[in-house]
Amino acid sequence: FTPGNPKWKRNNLTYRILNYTPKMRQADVDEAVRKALSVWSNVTPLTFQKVEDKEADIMISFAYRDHRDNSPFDGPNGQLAHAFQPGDNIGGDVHLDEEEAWTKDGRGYNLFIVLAHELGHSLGLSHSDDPGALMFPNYSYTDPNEFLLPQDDINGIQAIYGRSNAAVQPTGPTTPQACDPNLTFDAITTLRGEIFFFKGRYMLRKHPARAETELNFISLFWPKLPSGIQAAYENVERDEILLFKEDKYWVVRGYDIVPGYPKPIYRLGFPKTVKRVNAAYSDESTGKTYFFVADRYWRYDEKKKSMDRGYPRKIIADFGRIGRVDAAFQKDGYVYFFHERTQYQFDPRAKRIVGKMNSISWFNC
Amino acid sequence: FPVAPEAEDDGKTIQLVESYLENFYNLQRNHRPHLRSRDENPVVAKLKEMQEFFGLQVTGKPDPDTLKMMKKPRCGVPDIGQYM
Repeated sequence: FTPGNPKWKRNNLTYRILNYTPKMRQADVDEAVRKALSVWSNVTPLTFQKVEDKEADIMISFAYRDHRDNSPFDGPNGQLAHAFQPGDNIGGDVHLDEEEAWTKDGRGYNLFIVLAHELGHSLGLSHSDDPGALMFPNYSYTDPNEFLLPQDDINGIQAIYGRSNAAVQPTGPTTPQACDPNLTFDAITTLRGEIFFFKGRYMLRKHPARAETELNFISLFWPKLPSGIQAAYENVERDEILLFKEDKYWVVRGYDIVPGYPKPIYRLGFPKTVKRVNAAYSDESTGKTYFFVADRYWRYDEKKKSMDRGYPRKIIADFGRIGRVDAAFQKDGYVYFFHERTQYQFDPRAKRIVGKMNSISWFNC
Repeated sequence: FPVAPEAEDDGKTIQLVESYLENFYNLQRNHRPHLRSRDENPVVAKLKEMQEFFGLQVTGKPDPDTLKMMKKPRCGVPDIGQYM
């Protein structure tokens, strides 16, 4: 909250777009503004009406360097925009740095994301220290089509204006905490000696030489990848990771998605009855990759680029009582299977489970 | 000025840190500490406040992780205090 808890005394607010950036079509700017305002009106009783040619509560404009509000912009990057807390005159106004590369997608800076954040200030919110919150100070891209207002921001704005009038109260995603004992994972893969744990739109990154775990948005590394990755594995020989969601998969090399992807998973040899892959890991020493789907698994030969004959087989038949597999990866000769909050350490040589841990055992909690 | 041994030891770092703390953590522009003051160096104090906010290790020094965070594109509203 902003000190002094400034808020608008009315719920029906007005806004006006004073000028436009030449870097985007006016219709796209209008749409970005409309969508950004709906982020907040969807979760509160607030309404926003567009006005022309007169003073509005929230005046939105693109400004250049010193624009006479004692807060000059600093050119490309750095400070992208700012907004003022509720109040008369400049109160509630949003200023966007004209020298930024404003876009409606993942290139440059997404206008919708920045506007939604600044409008949080216009309504009385200050910055949040939750790295997944919209009101976190640093810019981070999320595909506007996938954007959901996080719970931290919903809690903040509803503490000021109350809940939405909607019959069903909206809820939002929470930010995963590495040491949350209830933390489960969508997918896990190794990558050049590190381990990446995927969860929703986030990935927790664990470097063997660093004690702390780094939390990032998937989009920070791969803006074109969707959230909610369901399976992943590393092909060490090709220095690639393969990521799966529903019936598609992507091949990623470093920061780049290999052109031509995503492709249907059926190219790998899955029957059409398979709709998604739950987990995968690859055994570098044998060149075999194991895919886990429900209670069965397939084995893929990376050299022949085809599924081995005799599959699928029952997971329990060859890996023991590990139940459904949410995520898996291989490290230092052992395979780690994750099922909800439990992790099984499997020895492929002895063909048996040799350890059972909590899912968060890698995070030095 | 406390500088972590691995940090770049040039004016640009100092300028980045000071302007970041002035813009977003209310570091007063005339923040030269008084020689006999018992108070913690204001820059160190503000650095710690910023490191705590971002979940960084609170070292009070401009270590690489802290400088990396300060270089990220962000909102111009301060992280503390009002914005009027």
